[in-house]
Amino acid sequence: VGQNTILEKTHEFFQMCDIENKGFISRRDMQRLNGGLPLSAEELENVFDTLDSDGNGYLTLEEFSSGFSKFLFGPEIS
Amino acid sequence: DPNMKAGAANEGVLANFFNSLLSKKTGAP
Repeated sequence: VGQNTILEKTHEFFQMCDIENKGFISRRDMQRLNGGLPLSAEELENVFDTLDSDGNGYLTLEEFSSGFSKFLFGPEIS
Repeated sequence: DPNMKAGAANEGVLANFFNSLLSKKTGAP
């Protein structure tokens, strides 16, 4: 899979969460996915906390893509 | 190491989340 494809996917997924196109994902946005994804509210909360590496309550595209890379390539940080 | 355990659990949830997004994107029923 090329790096561009991964970037594209990251953007697509980010936009699926950031439905208001704010440029970040809030905890509330994450909870809105509850109906569309087979994950419980608690699991979504867990995903949010895992992705929100600086713990400021907002997921940026950078944090989101770093989480996506971890999912794709494992937790190794280069 | 409890941190490692929590990390592994989170990874599972993360994988679940991204897999769900992937299947949603591909339009799987």
